[in-house]
Amino acid sequence: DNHVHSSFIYRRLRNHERREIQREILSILGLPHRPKPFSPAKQASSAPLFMLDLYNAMATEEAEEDALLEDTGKAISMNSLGNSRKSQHSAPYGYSRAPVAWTSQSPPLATSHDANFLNDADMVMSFVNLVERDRDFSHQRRHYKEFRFDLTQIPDGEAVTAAEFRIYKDHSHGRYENVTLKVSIYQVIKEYQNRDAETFLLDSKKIRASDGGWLVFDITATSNHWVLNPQQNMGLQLCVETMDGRSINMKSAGIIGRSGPQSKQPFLVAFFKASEVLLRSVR
Amino acid sequence: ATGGKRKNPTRNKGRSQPKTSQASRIGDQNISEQKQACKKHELYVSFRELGWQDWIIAPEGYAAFYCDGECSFPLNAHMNATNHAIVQTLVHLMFPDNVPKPCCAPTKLNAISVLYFDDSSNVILKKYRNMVVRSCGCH
Repeated sequence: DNHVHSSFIYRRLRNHERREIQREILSILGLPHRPKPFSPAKQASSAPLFMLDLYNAMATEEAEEDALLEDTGKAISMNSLGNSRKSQHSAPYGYSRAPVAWTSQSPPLATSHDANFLNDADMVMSFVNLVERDRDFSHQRRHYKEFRFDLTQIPDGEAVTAAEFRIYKDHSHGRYENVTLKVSIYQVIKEYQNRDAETFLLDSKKIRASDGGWLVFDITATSNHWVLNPQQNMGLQLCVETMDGRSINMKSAGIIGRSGPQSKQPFLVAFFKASEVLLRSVR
Repeated sequence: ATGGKRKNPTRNKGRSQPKTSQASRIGDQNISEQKQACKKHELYVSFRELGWQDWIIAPEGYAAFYCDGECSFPLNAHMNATNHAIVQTLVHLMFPDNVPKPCCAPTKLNAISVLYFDDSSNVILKKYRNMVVRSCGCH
């Protein structure tokens, strides 16, 4: 098989050939131009490690499918020998199927419904948190963190099938160690100059302050709303309270923000399905 | 029925051939047999070579493959020919000037995934279905 076909070009490409090939490959990738991502700091905050895990899971799935196809072929042909191997799918992507959203310290891939989202997804995007300065304290003396994500960059024809907001919480010790905390995520509906924003509760989780790991909030409906109404995208707010309603400082609750390591940055991830068959533009 | 009509190998080649090409060495052998039967060939697209490391996180490149080779009579088993290709071959034998031979094309395609940064440094994991040739055959 390593016969080199006589017409194969084995030499360094000339500049114009290189540009032509780049343009051709970009059009295969469905991209109008080559992206020029700026500021490595921003790159760090868009959860590349999480996405790399997803990529590896997806690549493993494709390799498994290949092997399966070959196995099936062999299995059929071996049938007459009477020992066809069962083509049984192992759990896709090798996820450990932790039944709850509160997961272990390993990269935040261990929720079972992620496996399903990834199965169906044509595309997954993790978004850069656009909030540069944390305002820890609201007008009404409430501790909170803000997050904003620009969902207008989504390629045409892609529909959100699921979206999650993920934030990491470290073990917090000290005076809250044995306390149960309630972490809540809100969608900002309206902002005011001199008073707290109007918000809408999306999801909340009860956790023990001494636990650590990823918190996963389902914000599919909100993401779809923002995609359809970008002007109404005013971001999210996250608050931590004790069970009797006292607002707690993020740091003492162990919530990791932008100042944490790259592998523990908060981020929004959305899963998409192509809502129409995308045809390459005819050149 | 197409009997005596031989294509002129040099005209057909149209490609720069190393002087000591196999065809000239073999002499009068039947040309179509010398030509490669339809099969899958390796073509590697290297994102690294294209200078795209700053925005493509993974993979470094992918084996794209392409299909090339002859679909001449007789279409035997390893040419992975469709039934239609067999009919096409027979009709070509009858009307060689009007009806083309079957062509060598992909019969199965695979998906690949690409992980990259967009202009705003968001990370995109995209699955491209039917992207890479898995097997070739005569159609």
